[in-house]
Amino acid sequence: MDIEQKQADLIEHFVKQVSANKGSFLASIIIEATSNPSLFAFSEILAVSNVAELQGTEHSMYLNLLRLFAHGTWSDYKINAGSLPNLVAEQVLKLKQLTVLTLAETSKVLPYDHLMQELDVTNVRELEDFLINECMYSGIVRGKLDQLRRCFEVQFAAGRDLRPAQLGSMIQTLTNWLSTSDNLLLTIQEKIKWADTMSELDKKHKKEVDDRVEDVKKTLS
Amino acid sequence: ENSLLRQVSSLLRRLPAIESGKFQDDFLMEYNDTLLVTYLAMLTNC
Amino acid sequence: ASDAIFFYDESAQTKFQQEKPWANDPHYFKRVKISALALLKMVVHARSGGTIEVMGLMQGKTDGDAIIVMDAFALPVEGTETRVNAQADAYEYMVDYSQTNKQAGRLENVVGWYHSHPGYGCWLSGIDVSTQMLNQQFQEPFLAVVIDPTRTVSAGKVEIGAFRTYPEGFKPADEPISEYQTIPLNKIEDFGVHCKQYYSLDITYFKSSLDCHLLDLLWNKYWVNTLSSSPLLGNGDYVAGQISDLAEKLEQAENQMAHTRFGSIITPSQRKKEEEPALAKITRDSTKITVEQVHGLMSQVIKDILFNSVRP
Repeated sequence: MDIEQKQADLIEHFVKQVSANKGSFLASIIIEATSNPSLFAFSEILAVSNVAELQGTEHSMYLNLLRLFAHGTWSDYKINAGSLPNLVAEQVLKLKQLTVLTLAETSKVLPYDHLMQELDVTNVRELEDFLINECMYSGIVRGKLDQLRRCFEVQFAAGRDLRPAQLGSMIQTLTNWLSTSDNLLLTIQEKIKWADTMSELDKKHKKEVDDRVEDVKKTLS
Repeated sequence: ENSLLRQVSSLLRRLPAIESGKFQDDFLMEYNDTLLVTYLAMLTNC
Repeated sequence: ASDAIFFYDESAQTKFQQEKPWANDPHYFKRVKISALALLKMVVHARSGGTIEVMGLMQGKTDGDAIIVMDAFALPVEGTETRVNAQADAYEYMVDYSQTNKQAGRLENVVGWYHSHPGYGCWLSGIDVSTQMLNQQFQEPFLAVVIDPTRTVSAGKVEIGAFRTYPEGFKPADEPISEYQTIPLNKIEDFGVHCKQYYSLDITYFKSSLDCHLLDLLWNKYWVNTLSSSPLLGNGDYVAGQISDLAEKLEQAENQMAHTRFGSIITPSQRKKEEEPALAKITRDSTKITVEQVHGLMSQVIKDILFNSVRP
């Protein structure tokens, strides 16, 4: 939520810029957006019609670049480097940060080896520095680095832009969560009713026993 | 609203909160301990 | 209207001090109103002491038969139950603090003291009773408040009691039975000997409109802390101590049964007053321990179902 608040203004700024420009001017704006150190979401920019119009033009590679930053990873860039513009250092850094977010989507425990392979990092020290300085300090990820087990335990990861097929599964998960919560509430209500009933029965039983004791005492006296 | 969708996505990624064998062991042990305390209390009441 | 209670009428308070209505009626003060701020400060201070008793003073005013506690401050002393006069170490601090308060525009006087009983309930020990009697002799109106931070965590609500002592030699009429609380075996004698020398006051709470606003803002944080913690894990030592104490009480009750010829069969005419048999008290204590454990487990199970049973 903090991330979203931080980048809300940036998104608005870039959306305005993109809406007011067309064609080749969009290329520089896209490069600026993908290099910005505080911006990790690009679907709003992608949704602007001017950007969509880049498809099939000489600047379509910038549209692909924006799509890569919205949904892709560093490995995807390496595979498709031929059809994408060269990245500057800031863009490389951002893409690697977004790669960490994508990896965190699939698993909460990320082994160092897997991370080093995905991020093209040669040693553990470099990887840990990257995770701490570029990911945790920028607030996109929170977690614990376990040097003994050589893994990164992710406690929180900021959300990336949604891919088209993701919405359905999200809705399904939310529905499951809702039904679990509803069932839990029903169970709790049933237990409350049961506890009340048992308490009433218990009181009734106690009263019967006390009455019987009084009767016996009277009989004895 | 893309911002909301991203937040929801981030939230759903956190589920389940804990999922490990060790946690299950500790949780069940705590469960058993509490049930044992309850059992002992019933015996005491009797 | 809710903030009107915070207004300090110096002339009215001075007049009340001169009239001294409590001098003729040892039971004059019946109610205590504690502000949210004072309660928070006292509980946080008590909790910070862990298993060591801590103490502090309360500032406020009076309103008829009610003592109103507006604020509280900690004193730099510990282990109040281990010394006869722990307050003595903090006299200089108390004087400095009160003077500085007045200079800062805080008009309320000290109206009482609070201390903690970690894990053994809200009541006044012999030392507490003598301290409070002394205070009531020279610093009226004065109130004693006891907080149990350990039971606060395990019960899920603030364990707090407000007390005032009777004057020396005063014999109170039969008191209404106060709410039962478990007293550990090693404290039961201290409790029993002095329990007739003081009475408890009804406690209510109040907060300002600003307090309401701030507490609303902190609502989410409160829930995160509540959901993240578990009394089962945090209070393990206390529960173990309670169970051990229960076992000792059972043993003692068993020994008493063995030594008494006719057990607990006493004819009604010989019974001076209705007193719960020892075994009934033990049963109640065991039920209380169990209920707290079950509550803790219930919260763990509910959290597990809510947050661990759903998978994307």
